[in-house]
Parts: sequence; C-alpha cells; structure tokens
Amino acid sequence: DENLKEAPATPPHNLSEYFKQFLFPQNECELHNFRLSFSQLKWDRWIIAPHRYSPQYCKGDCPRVVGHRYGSPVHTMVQNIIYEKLDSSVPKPSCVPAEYSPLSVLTIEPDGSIVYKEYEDMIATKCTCR
Amino acid sequence: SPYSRGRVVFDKSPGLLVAPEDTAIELSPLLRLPKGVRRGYALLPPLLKVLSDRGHRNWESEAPRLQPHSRALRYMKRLYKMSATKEGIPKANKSHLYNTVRLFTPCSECKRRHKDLMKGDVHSVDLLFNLDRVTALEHLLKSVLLYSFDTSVPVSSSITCTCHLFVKERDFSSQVCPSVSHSVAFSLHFEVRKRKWVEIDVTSFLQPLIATNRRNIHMAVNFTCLMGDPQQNTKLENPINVALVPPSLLLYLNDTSEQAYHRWNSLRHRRKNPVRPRQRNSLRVDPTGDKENSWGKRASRRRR
Repeated sequence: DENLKEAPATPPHNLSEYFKQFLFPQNECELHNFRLSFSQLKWDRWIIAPHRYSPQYCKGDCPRVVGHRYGSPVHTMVQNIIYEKLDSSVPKPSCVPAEYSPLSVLTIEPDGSIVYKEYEDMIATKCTCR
Repeated sequence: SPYSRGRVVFDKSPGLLVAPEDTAIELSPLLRLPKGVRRGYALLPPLLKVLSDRGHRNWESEAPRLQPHSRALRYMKRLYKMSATKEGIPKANKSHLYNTVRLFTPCSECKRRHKDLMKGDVHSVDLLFNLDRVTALEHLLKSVLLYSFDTSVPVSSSITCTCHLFVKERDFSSQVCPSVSHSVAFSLHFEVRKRKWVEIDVTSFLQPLIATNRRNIHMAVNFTCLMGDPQQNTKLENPINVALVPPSLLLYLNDTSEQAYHRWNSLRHRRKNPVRPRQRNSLRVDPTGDKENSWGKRASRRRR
C-alpha cells in the first residue's frame, strides 16, 4: 500500500510493468543452458557416446524472501537476514542446483574393453537458493 | 583397476568408508591429488578417475589406449542406442535393471587348434578374459558370450550349433597346462540370415568365478554347426564352415556405488520426499508390553 500511495497514479496499461519489478526481479536465480561436446575437450577418443552433453548450470540473484518458489528451507531467509543486519561477512544465499538427472556414457577403458555406465546427478534440472 | 578391487579404505574412525564423493569433491581435475586422498582415489568410478587424470596430464600425448574391435564397438553403440536417448538420458525401461555393461574381448587365444578351424566343422578356441576393470561395487546380473558371424560367409538360413564350454583353472604358479575345472554343453538354433550376433547366456556358469573376484577367466569353447533345424525335424546333415570371430564376454552389472544411477533407489526417493512426521496415532508397543496403559497415557498427554 505504502508503495502505491507514493507512486504517481500510473495509467492502467503500465500497472503490469509496475508490478513486474516486484514479482520477477532482474537476473533472478534460474537454470541456464550449457551444451558441450566431448570433442571440444578432446575426450572423444575415449568417450564414444553421447557426442554432446548439456550439464546446465544455475546462476542469478536470490531474492530476499525466498518462499515456496525455490523450495528453500527457512534457514535461507535467516541467512539472508544475518547477512543484511548482523554480519555481512556471512555470505548471501547462493543459487545452486536442487535436482539432477542421470547421464549414460559409453567409454573405452585403458585395457581396450568397452563400458556402458549410467551416472547419477550429471545434469542440473532445477535450481534453488541455499 | 587392480587395486580398486576389494580394497576398502577406512577412515580413522573404523567402519567409516571413505565415500568416493568426498574425494570427488576435493578432486579438481587440474590439481594433483593430495597424498592423503590418493587412497580414496582408487574408489572413484572410472569416469571421474579418468577426468581427474586428464586434468593434469596432457592426455593426447599419452600412449594411445588399446583400441577395441570394431565389431565390439558396433555392438556397444547399438546397446547404447537401446538404453539411452540421443542426449544420453537413460531410458526408463523396466526390464533394464543394469546400470553398467562391460564388454571384454579375449586378451589371448591359443592358436594351437588351427587345424580344427581348417576342417571347418569344429570351431574351437581357447580364450582368456582379464576382468581387472570390474570394481568391487559392481555386482553381476548376467554374463553372455557374444558371437558375431562373419557376414561374408554365405550360410544357409537355418543352422543348429552345439557349443561345449570348458572353464580352465589356470595354475599360474606352475607352467602345467591349465586343467579343466568344469564344463557345460549348449545346443542352440538360430537363423543366421536375420542376425549377426548370437548371445550365449553363461551367467550360471561364470557366476561363481566372478563372485569370487576372479581376475582372469580362462575358457575353451568348441562350436559344431550343422545345417537344418531340429524343430522342423529336418535332418541335421553335413557340417558347415561357419566362420566365427572369437567371442566377446559381456557382463551386465549393477554398480552399487553412490555415483552410479539407481532407477529404483529408495534413497533418492526419500531425499525428494522428506520423511513425514511420524503419525501420533500409530500404535507403538510400550517397552513394558502394556499397550492399553501406554495408549491411555498418550491420549491424556495429547489432550493436554
């Protein structure tokens, strides 16, 4: 309400823009795309498949009150208050992966045998603030 | 690797296993492993181990790895396509219980039985498989001898083969010829025209050896192939010359390490759905065994 009282009467069509700044702050914590091919790392001699791999990553600012949207525990908000009010040497909550999906890899072993393996937690699928 | 077999690395407090992910967290591909972590290094799954190797060594200049047979490579690429999507995500396939498949080509085969090969009807070969790459945390689900047919050989559409498999105890201490420890005979019928691969399930046969951490498996395989199909009671007649490439050994394994993907992993499930607070009204037996009394007490406590 306070904000509305201060704010000049804005014509209705800007209202959504006005609210957006509160609902979706700029460069908020979210999942970003990243694709690499093992040939870039010159590992394609021993990693036969997949040719391309998208590990993804999390980047962005954590809003002050991280509620259900990030599935963050209450501790995150406490840490943010500590950072803001008590001790700025305590780091702000960080934007990190919350969930992953596995990856199947086909590789040639040093002895010439071939192995198909499924590895856990190789692709970030969801971000959170912690 | 050899020293990762069966070597369990304990922390100072007995009973605690140095979890591989601890070393994985410290492990930065660009840093050499600190001495203390080197022990845990042995437990890292091959992919992480090799990633860490590559970090501080220029892998290109390394001696080239032993290259696998092209047929083996073709088979494993086909297995990969059946098991994972193009992006490499494992397919949610119920029957697909394994999370690791290893293909070994024989590291040596006795040439002494060439004459049989020339005779054309009995294909006999001695094979030695080295299983050093199988880690202590990989449990055998299924093992298969994989024969691929030399497609250039014109073979009639239907043949029946009998295969005798002998596992040999290789007594490395003495040079005495390996003795046969046990053998088994298979009879299998297949249509060559439709397939290039024949899989012979030898799980029950090799299970005891692999379960006892056998590093080298030495076996002899005699193959006799005849024309015709016993089911169609066509007469099995003159043996044919089936050109067989020495078989590969395929191991379907369940890797129980933390880094491996477990479809049915209840741990993961619990992590995603944290444990709900225990139901207050679930009847818990009182240590003294008196249910009624404890029930009464609890109800009054709840009311309070």
